[in-house]
Amino acid sequence: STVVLVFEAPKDFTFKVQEGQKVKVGEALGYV
Amino acid sequence: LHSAWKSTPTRWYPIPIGLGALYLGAQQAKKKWDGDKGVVGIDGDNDEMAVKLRGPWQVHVMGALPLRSLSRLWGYLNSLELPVWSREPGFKLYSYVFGCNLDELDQPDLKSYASLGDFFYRRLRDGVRPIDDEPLVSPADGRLLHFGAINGAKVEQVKGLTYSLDALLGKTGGPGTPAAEDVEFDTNRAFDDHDFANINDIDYSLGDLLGSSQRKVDANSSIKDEQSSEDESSSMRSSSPSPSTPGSPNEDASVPQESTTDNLVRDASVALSMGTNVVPADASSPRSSVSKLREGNGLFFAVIYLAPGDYHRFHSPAAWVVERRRHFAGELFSVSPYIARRLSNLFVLNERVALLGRWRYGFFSMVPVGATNVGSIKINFDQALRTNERRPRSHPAGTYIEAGYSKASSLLRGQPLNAGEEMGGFRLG
Repeated sequence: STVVLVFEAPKDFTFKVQEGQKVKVGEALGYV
Repeated sequence: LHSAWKSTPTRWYPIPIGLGALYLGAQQAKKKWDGDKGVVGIDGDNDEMAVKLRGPWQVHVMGALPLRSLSRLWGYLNSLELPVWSREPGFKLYSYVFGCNLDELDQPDLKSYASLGDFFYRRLRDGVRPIDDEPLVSPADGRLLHFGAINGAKVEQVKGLTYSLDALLGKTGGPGTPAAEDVEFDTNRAFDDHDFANINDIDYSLGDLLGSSQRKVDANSSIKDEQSSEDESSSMRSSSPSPSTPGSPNEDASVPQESTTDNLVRDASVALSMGTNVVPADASSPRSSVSKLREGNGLFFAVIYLAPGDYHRFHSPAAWVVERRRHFAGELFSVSPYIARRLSNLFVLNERVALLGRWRYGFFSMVPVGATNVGSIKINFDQALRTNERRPRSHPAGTYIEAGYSKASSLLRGQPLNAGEEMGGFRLG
């Protein structure tokens, strides 16, 4: 199963994760 | 047993491949006879273009299999109650093979899980998943497959493979798009003080709250009158384009298209509707779900893959308001990274529930996508949602059923959620 997020954010939004990284519920994905 | 094991001769013989080939051929012939011609969805960019299976031969073999039926059978088998003595060793073995952390379980007594399906949908102990303070957090345990910015309404599945954003989320409005189909949804969930916790995080226009809301209420009530007078059986429209009907819900609810959120709010006021995304190719009628962004903003995406051993409930990734959901009928291909690299349009082909709404920066959506082993998507605040059902003829691939959550909160006109709040999950089959 998969969850896809699509969202609007300021252009300086930055992901703070790496592709292929394991994540857990509540772990930060990005910041503005 | 011992003598049978020792004395029974082993005879090797070829699997009747010809029989399998005949079966696949018959399936293909049936599809052609039905007029599907391999069509499994509709391209959101060009409504005249059907999405067909594209990929190597493995993909086509998979496409010929009755995946939805297999998924339901899998779900049934895993709902069978296991003997108590077998539960602990069985679930321990499963945890060992798939890497589940049993220390995190809310209910550590493995014998209390009656079936593998129950164990699969296990709940975690409070506090084992702390919620970060950043505005966007992970909604699920899993592996981050891909993320980035969206350019030109195309989302990248993997490097080099893209799919249409409109096909993923569905288009909004358009002549003949919504047809009245009452969908029951959970209005019992009380709107309490907890729901206001992050109200300051979400941006509203004054018009949303005051001026235009009256118009929306009026539009809504007139829609309901029309819906109640309409024959229920005629509400399920075919997927072929239909002409604009004067006084249709969309036209009645006409509000200037000022922004994405306005569109979303406007459409949420068409409280419950069922429509298809097959609309005339007239560009002026259907609009993208994300038609206009705020100045200085962009669109981003992230894809999280949940492996079989992962915790399979999903939580809210941000403080946001869910205004509506679109349930897309579809196939149930595996969504493993192996298939994602080979099958283009995978997330557009599979059955999914697109939850649309807004957060502090504008548009926000979350799309749980089903797979062969986990075809059932559950949303806690939407008891009416039924996924992975035997597909009715009136709800073909590429179409969706839409429901609005405007009644969940009269102020926010949607279902408010805090970051980290449990929203639902994936169940086996």
